Amino acid sequence: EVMPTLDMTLFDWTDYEDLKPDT
Amino acid sequence: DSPCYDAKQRPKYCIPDFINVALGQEVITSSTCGRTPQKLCYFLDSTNVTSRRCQLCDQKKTDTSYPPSYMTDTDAQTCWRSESGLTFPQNVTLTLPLGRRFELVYVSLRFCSPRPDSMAIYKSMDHGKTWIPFQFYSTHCRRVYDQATTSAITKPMQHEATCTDFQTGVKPLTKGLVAFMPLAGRPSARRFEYSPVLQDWVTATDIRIVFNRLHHGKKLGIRRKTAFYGVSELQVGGRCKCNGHASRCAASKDGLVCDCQHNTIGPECDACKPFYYDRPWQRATPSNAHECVACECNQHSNRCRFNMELYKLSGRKSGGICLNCRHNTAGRHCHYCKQGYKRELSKAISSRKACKPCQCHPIGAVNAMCNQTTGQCPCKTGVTGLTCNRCTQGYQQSRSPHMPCVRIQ
Repeated sequence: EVMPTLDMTLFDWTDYEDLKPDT
Repeated sequence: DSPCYDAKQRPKYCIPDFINVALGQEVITSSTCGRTPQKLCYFLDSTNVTSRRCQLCDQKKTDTSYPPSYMTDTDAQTCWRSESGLTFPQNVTLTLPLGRRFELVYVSLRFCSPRPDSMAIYKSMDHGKTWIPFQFYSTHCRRVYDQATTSAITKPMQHEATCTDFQTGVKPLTKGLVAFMPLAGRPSARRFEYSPVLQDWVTATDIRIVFNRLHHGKKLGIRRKTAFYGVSELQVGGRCKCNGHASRCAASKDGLVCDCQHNTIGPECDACKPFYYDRPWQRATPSNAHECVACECNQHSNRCRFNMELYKLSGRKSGGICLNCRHNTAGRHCHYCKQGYKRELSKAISSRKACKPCQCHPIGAVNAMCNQTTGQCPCKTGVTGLTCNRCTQGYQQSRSPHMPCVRIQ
């Protein structure tokens, strides 16, 4: 089974603003 | 057809043509007759004292002038004459700047007077700043030069001047020769190409000849008052110093310049061309041309430097280190991909596209550095895929970018 790729929109960036990639 | 390469284009030892360096050059003399008219006496016959003739030397007229240029012109008959009436320790010097470094084979003087009783030849290797004795000639070596009369030259002294009474006799009274060959009688002369000591010994930028004492006396039939030093021909035979890396020494606006081969440069081919730093520069020998070799940078750099430690560690094969590797490559030879890039195995390492970005997932991967061969990025717990972009089986995506995949309960 091929797992789906990580969905960036599902993450809560509140505490990880610095990790958030530029869109 | 270059003499510096064989038929298979392999480099080989080569040297420029042998030339008379003095020909046409200006000789600087400390004394030339005729500033005020003077009587000078010479001999017509080389063995007969009664063949003595006297002439006036007067620089005001061409036919009674004997300038220094007569020593180095193409006419072997014309003759430079010093002032007469010189007494020891008054001396006369001839200085010949060569303009560049030469390896000398001989220095010879043909006299139109009796040869000197005592004379010395010096050389300079720094364009006349310092002078090194090359050879002494004297009937009285100890008294005039404080030197022993040398009969044989041993190995420890083969880079030193010696004193001899050879070629100092008063006869021939005219047309006598003094010829000095700096390699003659030196133990390592036969293996000159392998002897740095003798290579240094024959190297000169200038030659100076000092006439210290005239033959004179009633018995000899030479009167001091009218005696002089006269030279019809000064020859300095040698080759441009090109260290075995050039077969031509061509005239340019900077004088004679070696036409350097074997990837060398410099006035004496004494350095490697830029980017040819994989081995240290060496003088060529007949058994090994010691050509300079280009650094191996896989076409990702055109700059490199030499490192002696690496050269020794490689068994004296390669010491070049590439600088500023481009196309995302790294290493001494730009032979692997720099961090953050992976090797594209379908391309040769010399290809501009040999290295591709890892493209590690910004959240799924621990960092952006992948395995350079496989391209595998370092994944966080529960994350999988070459770029760490998926949750592994039994894990599901969380809301935390810090821990993007969590075990399914």
